[in-house]
Amino acid sequence: KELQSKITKYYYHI
Amino acid sequence: MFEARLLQGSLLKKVMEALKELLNEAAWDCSDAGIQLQAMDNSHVSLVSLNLRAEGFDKYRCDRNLSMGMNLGSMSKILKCASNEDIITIKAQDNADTVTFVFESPDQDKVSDYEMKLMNLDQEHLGIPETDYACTIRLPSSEFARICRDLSQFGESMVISCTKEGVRFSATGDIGTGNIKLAQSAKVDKEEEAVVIEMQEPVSLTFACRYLNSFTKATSLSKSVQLSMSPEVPLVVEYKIEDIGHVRYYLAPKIED
Repeated sequence: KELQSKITKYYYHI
Repeated sequence: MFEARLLQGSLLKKVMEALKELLNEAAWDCSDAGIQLQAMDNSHVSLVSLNLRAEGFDKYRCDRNLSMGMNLGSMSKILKCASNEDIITIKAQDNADTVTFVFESPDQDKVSDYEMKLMNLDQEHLGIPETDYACTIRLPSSEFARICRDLSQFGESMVISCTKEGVRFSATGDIGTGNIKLAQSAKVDKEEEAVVIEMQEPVSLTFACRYLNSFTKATSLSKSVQLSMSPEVPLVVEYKIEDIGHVRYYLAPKIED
């Protein structure tokens, strides 16, 4: 099953 | 004191249309360089980034940096009170808890002002690294909106595949499959009607149609849109805003469980 990944998986909090 | 006067007030109305479906609230960060906004949608799947440069305004003054937390639903209601031809000024005092929007008709015979309460927002800022994308695709924004709308009928997800031959958008669902292929334009009379592909390596990624459709609410801001893709990183969908700035949307690709 496909899951929607979150943007926070790629970019980090600054 | 902060004051930004935009002769083409309709641009701000269009910016609001481009933001409000994804964001309920956001901080407008003002500095002497201009206005910036960065916010994730509620599900943290996509990121919206807006940049309006100071030079794009008729008058711009920002004595000290300020971050104005706004409810975009309320701001949208206020901007609906402006006519498309109106000149719009955004004003705030330093450390104020309100912002004022002033709408002037072109011949100055009607002036309205609306004061809105600001919000304290817990800001989350994400660092976006400089990326050389494997593919960039420029296409008419209306064409992209049409593709997203059409393929959303087939499924929740859309595959965007870019090769040197062109770009293919496809969606599969219960009723069947839809495929739309766009070839790079051989020659065009108008730059904004062209499909232009720059490719280092082929890329194929899957995205949720729901978010792509929300991004196309920015269509009225620009005649063309640029999609930037690399394997396993978020898609960037960029609409330029005339000479003043841009709105960019970052959408994480779907991953197999």
